[in-house]
Amino acid sequence: MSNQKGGVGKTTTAVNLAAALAQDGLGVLLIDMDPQGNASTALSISHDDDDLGIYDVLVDERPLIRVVKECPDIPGLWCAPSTVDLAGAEIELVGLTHRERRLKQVIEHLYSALDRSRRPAPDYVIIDCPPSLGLLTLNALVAADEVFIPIQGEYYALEGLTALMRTIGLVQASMNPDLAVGAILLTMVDGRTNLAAQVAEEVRRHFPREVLRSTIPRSVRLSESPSFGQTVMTYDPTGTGALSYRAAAREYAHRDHAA
Amino acid sequence: MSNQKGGVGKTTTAVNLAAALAQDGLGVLLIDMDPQGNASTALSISHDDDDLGIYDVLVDERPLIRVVKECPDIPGLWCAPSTVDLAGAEIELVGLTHRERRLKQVIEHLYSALDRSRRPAPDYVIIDCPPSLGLLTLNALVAADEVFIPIQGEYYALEGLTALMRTIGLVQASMNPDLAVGAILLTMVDGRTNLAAQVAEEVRRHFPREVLRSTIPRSVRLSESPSFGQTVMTYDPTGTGALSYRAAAREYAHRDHAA
Ligand SMILES: Nc1ncnc2c1ncn2[C@@H]1O[C@H](COP(=O)(O)OP(=O)(O)OP(=O)(O)O)[C@@H](O)[C@H]1O
Ligand SMILES: Nc1ncnc2c1ncn2[C@@H]1O[C@H](COP(=O)(O)OP(=O)(O)OP(=O)(O)O)[C@@H](O)[C@H]1O
Ligand SMILES: [Mg+2]
Ligand SMILES: [Mg+2]
Repeated sequence: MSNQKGGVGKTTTAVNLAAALAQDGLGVLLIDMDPQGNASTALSISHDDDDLGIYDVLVDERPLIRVVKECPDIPGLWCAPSTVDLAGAEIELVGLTHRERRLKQVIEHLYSALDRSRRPAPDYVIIDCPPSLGLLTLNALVAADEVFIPIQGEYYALEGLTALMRTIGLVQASMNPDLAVGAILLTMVDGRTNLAAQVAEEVRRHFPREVLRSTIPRSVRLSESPSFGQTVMTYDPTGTGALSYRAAAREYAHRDHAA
Repeated sequence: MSNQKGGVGKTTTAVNLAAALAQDGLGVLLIDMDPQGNASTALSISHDDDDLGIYDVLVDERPLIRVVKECPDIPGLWCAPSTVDLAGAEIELVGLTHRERRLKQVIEHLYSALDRSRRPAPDYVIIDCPPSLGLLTLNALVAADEVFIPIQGEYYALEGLTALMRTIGLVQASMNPDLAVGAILLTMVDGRTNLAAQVAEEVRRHFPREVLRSTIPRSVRLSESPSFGQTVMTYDPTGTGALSYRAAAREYAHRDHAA
């Protein structure tokens, strides 16, 4: 889940897509790679100074299986939380070996550990990224099969898309040739403004295959739910936020994914 | 202009505050430290691959005076643009000497160069930061007298404020003891929701002296203006966006600033 433009709905999409997929019976692991820890908060996963988190996995090489916790609200949805020391990781990772591949390696170790102990592996791993193209996001792009890009119907969003596509191209060329753009999702869509319609048209023109037909309208319930430590799927299950994220999750799950 | 939470209105506040102050007759320099280059776009300052920008100043040590350009729309408002190579600066700066103080040094050189050639120095230098607490933002916090914090009436905003205050405290303790919180501004305020009112009340309770009385309402004109390469001050001068930023600029300018 990546877009270096801030506030476009990366975290909101990551947690609600993960919840919708888990409610459909799939196993989902959400990795919170944003030092802000918003996804950990939204899923009510404790991430205080004394909790283990993804920082301990990336920098101190603890096994990922040790830090994941199940979301109290939604069985089948697990989360590797972000703790406050992750803020220093961008600078600390610069001096470490395999600095861009650490996340890829720990996910592979997780899958082989689960395989050995005959436990089911997650069907989806969703990685929430910070609004930047630094080493934390780079680790996610190297580890991922696909990039999921939430985008707001705003002018700055178009500018950002070019820079993001350039970075994805660089990663494909050197570190992860199989990386594909899995989906682009229009978020916080306000039907009343021309600007949103113009941006949506522009994005559909450039990326006809990647843009999902489903879009997410602006909805207060979506922005209230994290203050109750819930996803909108349990906070307001019949509202427009939950319905639109459920439709987007189903449309995405039925796409023919990168093998 | 800093807040590591994404999409809270840092750039919108930086360009419109700068424009309002310049229209009141003050000299203003806006430094775009965000690799996205949104502030440079909003002020119609060219920032292509062959333009000089703040990257060339920070990493290649070109004088700041060589890269600033005047905003075509608003006399007295100058901008040091962000170019695409700034995206690599966070990693490149890690290995350089004085990596956190480079911006402070170049601004001091600018002031002494202007002083020697008897040219007027800017009354305000406004630095637009990216949504992170890495070396680019750190450079801004070390160079600045005050931090101006735009904040949205959203739940994740409160979580972000604690992390930001901790970082400001660290900078005050070691690199810039005179750094103060100059102002906190509530942006994209939507009067219809409880959430926005609750967040505003919480912020005013914790920071009664810093929060400006002026707030910025949500307004489509504000988000349309950058697509015309204009600030809202010239795009829609009598609309709510321009009026509210002009009021915020006047309230801020009349505060008793850090000497
Ligand atoms: N469809 C929506 N309707 C209303 N509010 C929304 C919607 N989607 C997201 N929000 C709110 O908008 C803000 C930005 O969303 P979010 O934090 O998910 O974006 P982000 O891209 O993860 O931000 P960052 O760049 O800081 O990581 C949040 O306060 C969120 O609650
Ligand atoms: N008062 C407002 N009313 C309506 N839209 C606004 C308002 N303020 C900002 N916006 C829009 O909201 C989006 C986010 O604002 P902006 O880009 O200024 O935030 P930012 O904090 O600089 O983001 P980033 O974290 O990516 O640097 C932009 O598309 C902008 O046009
Ligand atoms: Mg986020
Ligand atoms: Mg910005």
